[in-house]
Amino acid sequence: ENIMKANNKIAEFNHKLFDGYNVFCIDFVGAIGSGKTSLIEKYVDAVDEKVGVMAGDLISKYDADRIESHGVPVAGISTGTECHLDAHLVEHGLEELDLDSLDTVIIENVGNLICPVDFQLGSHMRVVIVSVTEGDDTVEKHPYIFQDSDLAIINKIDLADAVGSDVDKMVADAKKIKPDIQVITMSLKEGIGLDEFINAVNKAKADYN
Amino acid sequence: ENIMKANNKIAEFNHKLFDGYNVFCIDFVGAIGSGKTSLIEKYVDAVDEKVGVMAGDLISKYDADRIESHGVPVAGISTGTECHLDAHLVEHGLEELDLDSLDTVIIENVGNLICPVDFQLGSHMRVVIVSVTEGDDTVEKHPYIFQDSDLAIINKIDLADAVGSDVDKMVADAKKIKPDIQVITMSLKEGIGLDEFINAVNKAKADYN
Ligand SMILES: Nc1nc2c(ncn2[C@@H]2O[C@H](COP(=O)(O)OP(=O)(O)OP(=O)(O)O)[C@@H](O)[C@H]2O)c(=O)[nH]1
Ligand SMILES: Nc1nc2c(ncn2[C@@H]2O[C@H](COP(=O)(O)OP(=O)(O)OP(=O)(O)O)[C@@H](O)[C@H]2O)c(=O)[nH]1
Ligand SMILES: [Mg+2]
Ligand SMILES: [Mg+2]
Ligand SMILES: [Zn+2]
Ligand SMILES: [Zn+2]
Repeated sequence: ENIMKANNKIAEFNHKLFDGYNVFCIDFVGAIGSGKTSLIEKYVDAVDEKVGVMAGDLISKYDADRIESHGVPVAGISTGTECHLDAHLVEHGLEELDLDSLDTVIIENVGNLICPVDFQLGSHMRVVIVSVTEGDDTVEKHPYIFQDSDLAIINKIDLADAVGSDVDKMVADAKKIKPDIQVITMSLKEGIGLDEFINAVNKAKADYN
Repeated sequence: ENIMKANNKIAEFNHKLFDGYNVFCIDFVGAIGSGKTSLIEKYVDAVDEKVGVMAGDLISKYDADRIESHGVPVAGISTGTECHLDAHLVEHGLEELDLDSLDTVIIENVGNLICPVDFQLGSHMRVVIVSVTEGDDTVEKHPYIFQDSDLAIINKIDLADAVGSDVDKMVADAKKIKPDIQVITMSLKEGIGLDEFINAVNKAKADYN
């Protein structure tokens, strides 16, 4: 379809732009409320590098304000009636960040486990974040986004018993879909998995350069 | 836009079809994992009327099988790469249900708080279900779907403390968006709010006829 072709062309531009500025770009996808913003907040607090963020949502100010309060530059992208970011929105969002001064850019997509598969954004690494509270079938129900991701995070494991979710099944489902995907089980509330995530990002950066 | 006009025309057909068969149709919208299927399961177990279900999802068999195990007829609609149901999919899904034998049809939409606003399905009542585990900002972040709904459910209140969500704020946010919307706070795990929901449906049916 022409829309995807046009999108992928701009995604390529974004990718080259990041390379030109020597900025590593990570994009986060996940269902509504899976913990995307919480992970960004914890990440920017924990690392020394210069991080910029692009927060996409129906109304972006909620997440943008939360992230900005951690002292990092944020470009909010309000998508209006669209349920996903596309490369074109990202391209223009980048105009609001000073890429010269950044090491890493994180893009938080709109909560959605379906559309982002069709809309690449030009990042170097895609991370999918699901939470146990969505039900332990949420991985097997959404195979395409897992095939499309480099890293999978299963968050809120502190609540697994309360919702009756089997974390091991979720990890196995992800590996069934994409055998070489790295899976991190996480609880941002209890600080579990954050270091593992930071290491995974550092490894991805080292591998890329 | 022409797509919405065409969709709304078919939604009107669906609506008239339900009226012709004297079937009351409820459609459930909500984020991924908010509790839509769980509410359908509890509802069909609790009432005497003849209920048919249309379960929409990327891959519909997971929810369709779960609901079918409660002894009700289910038409599964696999949406493939679409992140929402539309009136055309519902129109053809209805061919799989025997409307002559049913009192109520429940349509479970794909997990999404954005697109369903633009795609009416032809139901008599729209119910939006959010859960406290998505964060207590999830209502204010998605005003349009609340404006578009007749009833709002805030589910999983048994987990409110564990995620630090303020249920009263969520209720107030819904009322701010749509002052006359009915809001039910629910825990399907602990059986809270189910009777209130059944009463709300019965009232909506009585008002309609
Ligand atoms: N118990 C628990 N709660 C968590 C954890 N991670 C995030 N939360 C809570 O989950 C809710 C949603 O987190 P967010 O970070 O806003 O999720 P998000 O994916 O950015 O949400 P959207 O941008 O609206 O799609 C908030 O109430 C968080 O405090 C966790 O590991 N455990
Ligand atoms: N603790 C708790 N868990 C709940 C409650 N309601 C549903 N759950 C759990 O939440 C998870 C998701 O529930 P589902 O009914 O599958 O949600 P859904 O909205 O149909 O999910 P999708 O169809 O995938 O969008 C399951 O593990 C349920 O057991 C509740 O009130 N409290
Ligand atoms: Mg967020
Ligand atoms: Mg469901
Ligand atoms: Zn979309
Ligand atoms: Zn959609």
